Amino acid sequence: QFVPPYTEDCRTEMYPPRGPTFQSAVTWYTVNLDSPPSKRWTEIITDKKDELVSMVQAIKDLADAFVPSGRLEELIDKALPMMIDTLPYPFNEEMKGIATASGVPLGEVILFNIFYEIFTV
Amino acid sequence: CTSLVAEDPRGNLIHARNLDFGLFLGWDMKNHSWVITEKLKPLVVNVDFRRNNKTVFKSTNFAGYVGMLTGIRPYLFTLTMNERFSLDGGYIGVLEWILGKRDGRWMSFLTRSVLENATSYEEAKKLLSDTKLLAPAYFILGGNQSGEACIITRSRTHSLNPLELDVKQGRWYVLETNYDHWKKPLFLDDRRTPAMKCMNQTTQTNISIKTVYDVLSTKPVLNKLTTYTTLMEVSKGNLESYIRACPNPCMPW
Repeated sequence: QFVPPYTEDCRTEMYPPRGPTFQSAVTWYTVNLDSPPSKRWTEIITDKKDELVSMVQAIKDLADAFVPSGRLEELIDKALPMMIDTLPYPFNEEMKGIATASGVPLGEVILFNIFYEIFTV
Repeated sequence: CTSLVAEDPRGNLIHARNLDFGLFLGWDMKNHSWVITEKLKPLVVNVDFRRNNKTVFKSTNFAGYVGMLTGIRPYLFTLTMNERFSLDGGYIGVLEWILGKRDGRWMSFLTRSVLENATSYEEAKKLLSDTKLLAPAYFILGGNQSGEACIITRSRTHSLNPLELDVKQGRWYVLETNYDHWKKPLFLDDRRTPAMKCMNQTTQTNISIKTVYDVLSTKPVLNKLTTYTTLMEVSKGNLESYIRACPNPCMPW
């Protein structure tokens, strides 16, 4: 158990979650699908704005580490917003609302939402 | 990631997952943790999506991400997705998209559409199997009847070797990490073997939300990339999630 891959004996009695492998519970929110798409995420993003800004900054730092000139970041902030209307409705409108509610540039919100496809690079 | 759907002796289906993300995206030497993984944890939220003031589906999300990685359509089906690596990867799909060839779907928008609009396991299975994607993926789908669970292994254009629950043949659970089920996982990243060992040790008789949580809490199924664990029971319409930590010694992935 003390050499990689640190395979443990099967754990038991871990539930209800507590102790060193349990960091915290997860907050519940409601998203009203009858609301305009650009308004749906406002409550969540208002609560999580600082954490979202911090996470996006970490991705930007990573981009700068790969491309110190800052060109990659520039590309994200300039090029990605141009594709927003090629993305399916209502998700494009929801992303615009998230950018507005958080103050995070739209290109960076789009990057976060298509990260799965991008990350396969 | 590790996703599994198990059927208990009474025919109830339990769907659970560890969401692992942030590999190679910056390592924090001081805290022995992945930078992006630790930044994602505070963004984890549970969301009740409602229409006409009634729940349509529920999900565990990263705030700011409008697609779905983990969700339940209460009493109908449950869905999780795991990342699949392939040379015919997402970057080709993105390139096609930029060049104007837009007949594929962005993975997380497809899962969101399925949870929002599909009204049965079979309908969800068809959409997840047949829709052209921009990137390969694993979809792990649970239904609301005995025997209704499958792993859908997707290339961008095809569904490969779907694996179904088959309780009569002794397959009372399906389990997916990030490797094709008909191949051995990468020996450096074998989370499938320890997870299956613990599921088999638990036995079908004792499987429950509690014992599935035990399996997902066993290293290296639990590792430094694990952001959250979600447990779902379709028959109760229940979804619960917990943000995780992996005390040293712990595998980076």
